[in-house]
Amino acid sequence: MAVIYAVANQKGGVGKTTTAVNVAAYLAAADKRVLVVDVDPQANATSSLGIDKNSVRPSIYNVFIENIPIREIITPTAWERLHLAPSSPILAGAEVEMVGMMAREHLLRKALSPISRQYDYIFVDTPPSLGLLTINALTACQGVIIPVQCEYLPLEGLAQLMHTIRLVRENLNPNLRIAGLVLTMYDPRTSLSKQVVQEVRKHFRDYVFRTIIPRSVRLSEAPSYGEPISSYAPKSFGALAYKALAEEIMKKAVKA
Amino acid sequence: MAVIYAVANQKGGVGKTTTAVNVAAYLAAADKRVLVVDVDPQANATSSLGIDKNSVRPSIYNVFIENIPIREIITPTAWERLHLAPSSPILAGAEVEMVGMMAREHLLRKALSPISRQYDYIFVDTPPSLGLLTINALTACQGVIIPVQCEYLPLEGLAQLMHTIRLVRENLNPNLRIAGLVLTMYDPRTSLSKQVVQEVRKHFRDYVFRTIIPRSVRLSEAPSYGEPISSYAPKSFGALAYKALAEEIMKKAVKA
Ligand SMILES: Nc1ncnc2c1ncn2[C@@H]1O[C@H](COP(=O)(O)OP(=O)(O)OP(=O)(O)O)[C@@H](O)[C@H]1O
Ligand SMILES: Nc1ncnc2c1ncn2[C@@H]1O[C@H](COP(=O)(O)OP(=O)(O)OP(=O)(O)O)[C@@H](O)[C@H]1O
Ligand SMILES: [Mg+2]
Ligand SMILES: [Mg+2]
Repeated sequence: MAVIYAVANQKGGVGKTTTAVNVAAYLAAADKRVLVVDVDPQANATSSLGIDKNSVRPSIYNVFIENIPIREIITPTAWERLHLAPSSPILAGAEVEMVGMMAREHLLRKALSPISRQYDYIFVDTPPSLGLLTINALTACQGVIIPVQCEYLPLEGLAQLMHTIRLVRENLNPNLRIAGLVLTMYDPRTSLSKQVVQEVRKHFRDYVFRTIIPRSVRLSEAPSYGEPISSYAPKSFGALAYKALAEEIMKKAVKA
Repeated sequence: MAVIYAVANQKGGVGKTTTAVNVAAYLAAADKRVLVVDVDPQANATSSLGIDKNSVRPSIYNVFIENIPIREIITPTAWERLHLAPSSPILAGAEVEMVGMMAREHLLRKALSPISRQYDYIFVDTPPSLGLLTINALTACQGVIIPVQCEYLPLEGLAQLMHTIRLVRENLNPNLRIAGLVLTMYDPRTSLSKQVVQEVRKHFRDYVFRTIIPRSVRLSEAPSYGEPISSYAPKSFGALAYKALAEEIMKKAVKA
């Protein structure tokens, strides 16, 4: 059975997609069978893995709204053992359509259960909100990975995110645990970055992954080539950090 | 009558809040009466102006859901002529509640019309999505200001945003124009930033504001002090850029 992680934080631009795609790529490179599920209408994980989001048909939208089996949308990528369940822009209208559906929070969990045996890890990339798409990801997963950009505004949203995780655990998914917080876009030249790291470590203690992801322009260039960092710039600081994070995730079972 | 701008882009972390708050602050410093309306559940614009989002009652949530007059939530800030209609985390549940309401896309437009005469400018800060809160902002405004971070992934979402703007103009707000695209977090040391600027200027020509906002750590520090950059670090590069952008906005009537 796969270990299913949701990568979530309603604050925008904190590194959710970058974390989901690059950790998945390093796990696949370490001989694990990995699936990335893109439930963000922006479909950034889809294009970061070289798939054209505008020509994807069907996509995760059809899994949510028409209940087609997820195996019908899963596509291999250019990297061995790394598969993708792609998103497309039409997903932007899904949340309104899902509001009236029965067991609307469980759609993704039910979709993933028939294929979970075929993977070692499944990573669900979520949009920057706490709406039904993200709730579906939190209901389907065992652990949530929370990227936290080393700046002030992203810190503010953590209390709200923890509150939502607690609600999902109490009402929808008793197994939901926090796999860990990942500090991203760390810039050692600024005191703000250092303060944020201290603050997050003080509050969340051993829920914080030891690996810190540095700000690295190679990481922001890689998606324009449709490649994970492990393929685009494997010797860059960003690549080495995501490789170390992938190893840390492999060692750390989801925290009980 | 106030000129009403929505600051919108469904891509997360591109500088929407930073742009809304700092342009508003410089317009107020230039003797204009300015209102910032925060319709993001993260309430980052609220805390960036020194207001505690967790003790705000009532907030924009009550304007949307209980139809209370917006004047009951408007609060002055520490800066003269700069007012705020604050948000609070409870807004996260509003979109689901609004789905079944009559004329749900027009709630903000109706709320703003009685007070529009008291201001020269109104800036609406939106969440990173194209849901009902952002649609309300696009329906209430005359012009939309689109921050574009100088990186690859934010470029991808522009087509989808333009599509949504067209739909709103055809179905909800015939006056809706694009006031301009603002290039943000520009880093002259990376070729990626330069490529993005060229790409955006080529596609959107004179819809792109001349002022480019540089990456400047002072801009990311200011919110932790609850101050706009005009007060926190008025001589920084980020401050000078936002001051120039405010002047450009004052000169440029909303593009017909
Ligand atoms: N460590 C890093 N160093 C430099 N740039 C980064 C880093 N991580 C991510 N980026 C870039 O920052 C931007 C935001 O990252 P990303 O899109 O992964 O965040 P996100 O949380 O998925 O955003 P959204 O909320 O829109 O889904 C992207 O342009 C990305 O390429
Ligand atoms: N020009 C800049 N230079 C450096 N940091 C910046 C700049 N503009 C914004 N920031 C910082 O980058 C982060 C993202 O900016 P901001 O929160 O304004 O984006 P947003 O689009 O409003 O995000 P969201 O999608 O979550 O609403 C914040 O931590 C902010 O302080
Ligand atoms: Mg993303
Ligand atoms: Mg914002």
